[in-house]
Amino acid sequence: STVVLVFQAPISESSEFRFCMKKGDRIRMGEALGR
Amino acid sequence: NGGSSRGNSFLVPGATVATILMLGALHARRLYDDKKIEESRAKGIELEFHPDVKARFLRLLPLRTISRFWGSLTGMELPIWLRPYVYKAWARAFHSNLEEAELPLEEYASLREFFVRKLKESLRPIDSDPYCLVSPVDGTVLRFGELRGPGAMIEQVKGCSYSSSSLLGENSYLPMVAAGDANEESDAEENTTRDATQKSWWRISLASPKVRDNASSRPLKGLFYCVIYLKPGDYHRIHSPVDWNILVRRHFTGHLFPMNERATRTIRNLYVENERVVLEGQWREGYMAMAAIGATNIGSIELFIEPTLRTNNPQKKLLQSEPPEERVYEPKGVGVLRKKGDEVAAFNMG
Repeated sequence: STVVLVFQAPISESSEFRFCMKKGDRIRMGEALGR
Repeated sequence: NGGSSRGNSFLVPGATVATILMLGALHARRLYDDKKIEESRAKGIELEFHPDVKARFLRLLPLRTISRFWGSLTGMELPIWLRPYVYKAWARAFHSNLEEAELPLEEYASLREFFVRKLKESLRPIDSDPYCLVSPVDGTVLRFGELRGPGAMIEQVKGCSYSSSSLLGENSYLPMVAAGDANEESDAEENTTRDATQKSWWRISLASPKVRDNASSRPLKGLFYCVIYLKPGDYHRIHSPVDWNILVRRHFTGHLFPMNERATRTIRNLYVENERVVLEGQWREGYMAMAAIGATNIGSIELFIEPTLRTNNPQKKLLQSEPPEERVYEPKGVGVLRKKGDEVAAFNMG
């Protein structure tokens, strides 16, 4: 099973959204995907 | 008679040994393949899409029926004395952490119940930064990035992509995305020789207006995606990634192909062919959608905000062209509020 998220986030210079994990990383519920 | 009974006494153990050897060989081959894939990934080699005969064969199998049968089988109540043995065997095979289960093993009546077990309180602290988006599940991050250009395509593997609108639904409230990145767009506006469609914004729906900074003509908001795969041993409940208002639910009936790594490399449009439930709404930064995609072994999706929803139902004929069943949550435009970390759904066996 798989979950796909699609979302809007800021990309302006002052506040740019960035993912904080790498492809293939294990992630747990509640851990940050991006900020 | 004597010869016949001697033959039978040889046949049964012989067939058993042969079956065990065959299964062992298949398992060894699978481990070898997995190791090769891991080695390639470590070297930074991208796996490419490569359809094979096995993938074509899968289309002929009644996978939805198999999935429901698997669900009935695993839903059978087990004797209390047997439960710890079965669940420990499952945990050993699929690397589950039994220490995390909320209840003692004897209290899960069936494997199906054990599979969607809750976790002990506060085992998964939720990142409280209001500007962060958290993982809704335990799993492996397969892909992520920004959606750009016409079609807003999400890559399944190298050489095979699917459009976000076919994943989420043609009626989706998906906002417009820019063709090319922000800088490319600015350049395009100055370059009149470039194709007009490349520098224009395209839309699927006007429900969410584009937001742009007039001074720099640079968009303020982008559209991002993230694909997370859950292995059979993972915790299978889905939580809210942010504080958001869920406005719409869409249920797409479809196939129930396996969702493992091999399947993503061999079955075209896997994510848009499989049965799935899509939730759409708004968070502080705009649009938010979450698609829960089923597989053969985990065929049904349970929504805690809509307990009456039934997925993986028997159907006489599966029509891919059938529009999804949609429900708009009340009150219209507000929907159902879910806080970051709240339980939203669960994947069930079968």
